[in-house]
Amino acid sequence: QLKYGLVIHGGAGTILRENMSAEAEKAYRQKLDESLAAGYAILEQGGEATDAVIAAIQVMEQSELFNAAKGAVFTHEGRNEMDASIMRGDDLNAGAVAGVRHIKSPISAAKAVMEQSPHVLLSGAGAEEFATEQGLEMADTSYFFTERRWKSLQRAIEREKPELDHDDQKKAVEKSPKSSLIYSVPEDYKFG
Amino acid sequence: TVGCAALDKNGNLAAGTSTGGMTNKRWNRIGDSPIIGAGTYANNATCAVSSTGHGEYFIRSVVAYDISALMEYQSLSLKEASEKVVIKKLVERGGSGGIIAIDKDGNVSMPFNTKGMYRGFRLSNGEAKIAIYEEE
Repeated sequence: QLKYGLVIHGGAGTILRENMSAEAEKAYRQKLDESLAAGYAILEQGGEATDAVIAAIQVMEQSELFNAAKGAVFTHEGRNEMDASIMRGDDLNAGAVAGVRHIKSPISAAKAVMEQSPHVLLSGAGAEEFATEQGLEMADTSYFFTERRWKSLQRAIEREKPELDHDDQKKAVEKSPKSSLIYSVPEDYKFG
Repeated sequence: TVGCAALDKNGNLAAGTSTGGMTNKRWNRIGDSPIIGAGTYANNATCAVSSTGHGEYFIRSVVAYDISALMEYQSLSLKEASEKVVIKKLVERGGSGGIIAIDKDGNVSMPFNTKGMYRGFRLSNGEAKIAIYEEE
């Protein structure tokens, strides 16, 4: 039987062991494992690669640990503007959304563009209108808000520089909203 | 930025990427994630790729498609092609980040040129790994 499987990422940057608390590292590894398990379960049952991709990504989209959907970084104006894309290798069909603010799972919107429209990339309000018509779940902007990312924006504004994903390793003490556990997580500074 | 590339039992490949973009971005800046061929690409003849990093460089280098093209036109392996693009070409152009990819035979590659990348894979032959740091 043909080998099957999946591979995932949750962002790159200046991620150093000495700047990662044991609690934060455990949380990241657990969530990555959860993502792999979600995607693998679909493949194991004979599901399609596209569905496995969606399942794996949605686990990370729903986690505050990663820069996607819930936990997305902020623009200069203090907004979350999210992008997503998907492509299938059998027919080279593809779909994407850019600059969306209310779609709970941007990757599901990308899949809808791929499968339910003749287009490849929809952006902004139009993309959200399309997602609504497709019955995708929408969310208030507060769903995507995290204190960690908000503080990161304030620091970036002070420096007047943009940032990307997981970069730099200043320790930041964050308070987990779920467990009240105090742990340090790596900051995300990547200068454009 | 999060992403996934998968190979199913029917030999079909797919790749996806989802991101919040860059902190403090302005002017409706869009990175590579929603741009097919730059941040995401899949082709059953070669591989499926998802990228993370400094988007402008990934766009200019058409990173995801470049890996597939090197496999298709120069017959490079996934490992050779992905490392050439991420470790050599992207670095020469000043771009930082990484990619994850799986090819039509189930080989995986996760090269990056930063200090770390949250990453992992799981295959039907039992191979599996989760890693964060450069030395892992």
